[in-house]
Amino acid sequence: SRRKFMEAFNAINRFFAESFRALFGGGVGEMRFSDESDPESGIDLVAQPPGKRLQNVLLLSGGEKALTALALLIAVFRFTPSPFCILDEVDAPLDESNVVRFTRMIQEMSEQTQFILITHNKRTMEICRTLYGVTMEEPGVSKLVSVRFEAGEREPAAVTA
Amino acid sequence: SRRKFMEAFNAINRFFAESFRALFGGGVGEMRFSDESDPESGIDLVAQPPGKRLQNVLLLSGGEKALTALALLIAVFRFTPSPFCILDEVDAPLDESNVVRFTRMIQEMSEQTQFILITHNKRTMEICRTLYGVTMEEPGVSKLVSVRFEAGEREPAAVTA
Amino acid sequence: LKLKEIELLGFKSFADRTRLICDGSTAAIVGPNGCGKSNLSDAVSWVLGEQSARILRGERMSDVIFSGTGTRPPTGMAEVSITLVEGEETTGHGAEELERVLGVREPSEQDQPQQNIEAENQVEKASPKTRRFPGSEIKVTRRLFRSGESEYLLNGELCRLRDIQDLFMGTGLGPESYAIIEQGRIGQILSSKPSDRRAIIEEAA
Amino acid sequence: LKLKEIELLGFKSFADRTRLICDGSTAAIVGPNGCGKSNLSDAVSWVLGEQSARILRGERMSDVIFSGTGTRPPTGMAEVSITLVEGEETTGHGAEELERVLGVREPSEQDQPQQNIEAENQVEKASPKTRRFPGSEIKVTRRLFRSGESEYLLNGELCRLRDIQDLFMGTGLGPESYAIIEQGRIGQILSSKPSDRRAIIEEAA
Ligand SMILES: Nc1ncnc2c1ncn2[C@@H]1O[C@H](COP(=O)(O)OP(=O)(O)OP(=O)(O)O)[C@@H](O)[C@H]1O
Ligand SMILES: Nc1ncnc2c1ncn2[C@@H]1O[C@H](COP(=O)(O)OP(=O)(O)OP(=O)(O)O)[C@@H](O)[C@H]1O
Ligand SMILES: [Mg+2]
Ligand SMILES: [Mg+2]
Repeated sequence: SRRKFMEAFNAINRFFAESFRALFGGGVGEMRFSDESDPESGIDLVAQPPGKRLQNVLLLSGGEKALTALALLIAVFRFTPSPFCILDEVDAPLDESNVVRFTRMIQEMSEQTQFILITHNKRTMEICRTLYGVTMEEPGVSKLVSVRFEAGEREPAAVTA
Repeated sequence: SRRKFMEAFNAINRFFAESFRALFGGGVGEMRFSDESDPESGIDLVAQPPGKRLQNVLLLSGGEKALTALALLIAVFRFTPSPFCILDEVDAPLDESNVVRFTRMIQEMSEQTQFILITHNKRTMEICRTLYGVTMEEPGVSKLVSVRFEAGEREPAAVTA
Repeated sequence: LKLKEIELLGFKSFADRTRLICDGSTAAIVGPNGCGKSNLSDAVSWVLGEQSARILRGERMSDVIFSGTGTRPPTGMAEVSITLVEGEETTGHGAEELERVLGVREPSEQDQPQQNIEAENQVEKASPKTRRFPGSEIKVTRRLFRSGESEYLLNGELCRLRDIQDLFMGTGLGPESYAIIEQGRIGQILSSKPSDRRAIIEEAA
Repeated sequence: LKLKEIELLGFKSFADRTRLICDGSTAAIVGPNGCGKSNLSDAVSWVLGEQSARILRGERMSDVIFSGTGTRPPTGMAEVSITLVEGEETTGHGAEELERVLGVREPSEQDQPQQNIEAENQVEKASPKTRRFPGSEIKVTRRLFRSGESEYLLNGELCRLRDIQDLFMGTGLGPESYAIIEQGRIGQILSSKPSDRRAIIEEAA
């Protein structure tokens, strides 16, 4: 129904503005209707990184786009928690200081949602309690190996039958 | 003319196999005609990372695709040297050992072609004699700053009029 | 709902049976280029019902079955199971769906479209909230044979793709959700059409 | 040919005149997200003749003109110049082209299509190799005004886009070349259509 949709839209928009500010350390992120007068209208995204003008998200840089997309993802999750979320190398385009803000946001959200992060970045690995290594000791065949648990050693979870 | 095309195709194919082997530390990379009998046929790429089966390049992983594409780029440059080459964060999907093989390859090619590498990766920065920093001290306005030359300090080249 | 375990057999480069056990905390998956990390994420999209071979980086669906190496023959089947555990709080209409599954439903292969009417009745029959106890599990399995035949199982019983899709509706794991972001696609969330963005909000509503 | 210098004024986020001087060695461009690194690479594609606003990450070509900040007004023009120096060895038919440019050619604004016939004659007139000496420079400049008017200059003289495109043909800087790989597009070299790949080899041949 329309009322439910508007409720979702407004709540997610608030969350989007909040997570955008947290990820960029300031600035404004917002969802707008492409056509205010049409109830079935599509949704546009506008972003204003700190110190810049408000612009269409397509003019942003590679790293700014990734951060804005993450802010929207987090906003949707805060409205409808997802049981888990798998992010495959989303930290690749980010510089050092944005990786730190990204990992901080993931830690905050990890109460609600279980994150599985595929990454090459050491800083991202540091916030993970569990680390799964994938190797191809036998060429062409993947195996899961060594698992690290922060709080005390437990039985390594990866078992190949 | 057809003869010239075949000459170029065969030479670039040889270079592709060589640079593929150097970047992957082994394996096979090859260009083939989609349809052997048609002189105007398109070109397919097949790649076989070390220890794996020969397959279509679309099944490769993110990092394997980037390395294969770089091998083809290098092969074309070895046939027709380009005055310069600008690579924008091509090292982002690569793991540590592949970044090392990539930077070694760039160093080898730098006699012939001038490379300009946009990167966030410290290992890639290490092979560059010159380092240009871009900042936005004034929000929204880019400036070029500090330049580092390996062999002795020279006048910083970046001058804003 | 919480993710408890993912199990793969013959799926892409995971030739041998492999189990990834999750304890609810944030986990990292690491390894060299080409070792199989993104294949794990593809396995989860697949078991949740992904129908496009392209999204799974293949040309046809049989590309997900282990295709052999120099020393091993290709396998005849790919199988992935995912086990989810009921958390204390489950929100949205997924909760009702879960209730139905853990309750009386006996999926059978002869299910016909008339099934839907039956299913409606069953929801009424399921006794109230007491049937749901935190810790109860659902295990979804998907198989694909080289012959092209595919199977879906819910807690070990054969079922249809529709049942899996119904199950995950509203839990944030549907096809329109952001639960799985493939490699290199984080920017796509921004460049999708304005009408697609609307669909995301509608799914969440 | 070697790259000597890139100069920007009012191009994207480079509001003030900025010079990047190259000494022939491998250079890195570094800086935080959004500071303007990829804008530098866009400036080079643009001055070499790029006609698609989309490739330059804009919606229309005027998006390349500095659009102002909270404290600065937008500028009325974007200008980029690139200076290339003749190396000892120049190969391919680019060398003859270069000879023609450094030789007798006087580009004029009234150039009409009949120009092509004239240009052919001029190549014959250009005296032999002695005119080319290592170290001679070519400077290409492109300007775009808010009014939509655009200008191309070759060593300070107005010329047409065609002249620039002719100049760079065969030097490895043409539109089909791999000289500039934009951010996130390294994988595209592989997924281009087989017929496009053929074009790359033809350009190189
Ligand atoms: N059906 C299959 N059978 C066997 N191997 C397969 C199959 N499908 C894909 N592969 C292999 O899986 C590899 C790709 O794995 P994947 O994309 O998961 O790597 P990755 O760990 O994500 O690497 P990167 O860090 O580069 O992204 C390829 O090299 C491919 O050969
Ligand atoms: N015409 C313009 N006028 C002013 N600023 C512009 C213009 N066009 C683009 N920009 C700004 O340039 C910035 C993008 O710069 P660029 O893409 O070069 O960043 P980058 O250094 O490559 O960052 P990353 O490391 O994230 O890739 C955007 O924030 C955008 O606001
Ligand atoms: Mg991957
Ligand atoms: Mg960039």
